[in-house]
Amino acid sequence: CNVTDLGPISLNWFEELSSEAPP
Amino acid sequence: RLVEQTEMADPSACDDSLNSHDLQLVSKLKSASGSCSVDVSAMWWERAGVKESCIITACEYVVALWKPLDAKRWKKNYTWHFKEIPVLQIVPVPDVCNLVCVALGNLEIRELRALLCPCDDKSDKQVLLKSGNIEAVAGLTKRRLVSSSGTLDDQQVEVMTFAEDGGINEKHFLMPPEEAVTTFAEVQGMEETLLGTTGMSSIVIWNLKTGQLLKKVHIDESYHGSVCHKAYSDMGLLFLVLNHPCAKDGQSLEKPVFQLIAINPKTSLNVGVMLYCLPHGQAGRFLEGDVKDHFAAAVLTSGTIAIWDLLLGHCTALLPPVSDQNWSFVKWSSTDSHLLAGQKDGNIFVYRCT
Repeated sequence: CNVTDLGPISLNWFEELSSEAPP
Repeated sequence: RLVEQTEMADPSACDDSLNSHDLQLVSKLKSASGSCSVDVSAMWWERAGVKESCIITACEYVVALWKPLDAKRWKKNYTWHFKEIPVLQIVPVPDVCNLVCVALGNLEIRELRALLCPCDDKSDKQVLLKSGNIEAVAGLTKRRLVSSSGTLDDQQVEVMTFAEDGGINEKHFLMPPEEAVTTFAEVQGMEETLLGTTGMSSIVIWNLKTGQLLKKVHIDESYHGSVCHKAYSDMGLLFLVLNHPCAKDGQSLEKPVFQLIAINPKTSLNVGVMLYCLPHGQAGRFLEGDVKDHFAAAVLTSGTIAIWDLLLGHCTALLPPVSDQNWSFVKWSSTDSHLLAGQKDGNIFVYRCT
């Protein structure tokens, strides 16, 4: 497997998804 | 008063049942309730400022607390009895003392109850937390319990927080996905991140603090029915240890029991990273299991328990049935390094992992 095939990675994914998701 | 006590374990009598030196038999707990044994767990019991690691056993209608007498012996100290609905599973709640939860039901969970360890050893203290059509439940860090309930059109995902006295301090709801949530898993080291698996082969991610549903990630149909036993985040990816559904059993020489998958939460793309397979010549599929730190244990359909070191990537120990009785469940103790293995007739074997 190659995890680089999973697209752009963000170390702050939790904070970013929380700011994007509906409240 | 007649006190039920454990038998002293005789490790030499069980040497032939082990083909690994990684497990050392410490003790055997024998339940005298006569009903079918269903689950085992460990919990902390604090009394007069002294915290002890205790074992909880569950038979169909009786849950028992076993207190340590010394390093090798436990004494059944207290029992809770249930009359109408049998016990399905023990639900340990991390970060709490003197409290354990149980799920009651026949095929599906009908009730969640908190069992409180009484100070006077007499009063049977239990609190009904929730009743109805409960699909999944899990204990979380920071004294929390999460459950999914109701029908798909009206699904509730509820988080309860326990107070010091065992009562409920606070309740709040998480945004439900449009699929039934069948299991939960907390992300290690991320106290506000919760994962759920759904009946439609999806992984859902919540923010526990705000209740937001952050993402729904569809994973391959071949993972259908898998339970997430451990989850952690590393370098921007989510890694999940799932049991392998083994749908293609027989088509491959490899017999996978657990698998590691990686998910990019930003893109929802995911990939299988590693399979944890049975050693050559071993038969069986995953029945039930438990993961703690980097060790995974599974009861196989063959009746044997197999253990993997997830870092090494291979099976490190096999524990065949003892006294011609298949194993029916296995749990890692949350309070020490013990492996708790149970048989249907009520025997619980305590192993130390060396």
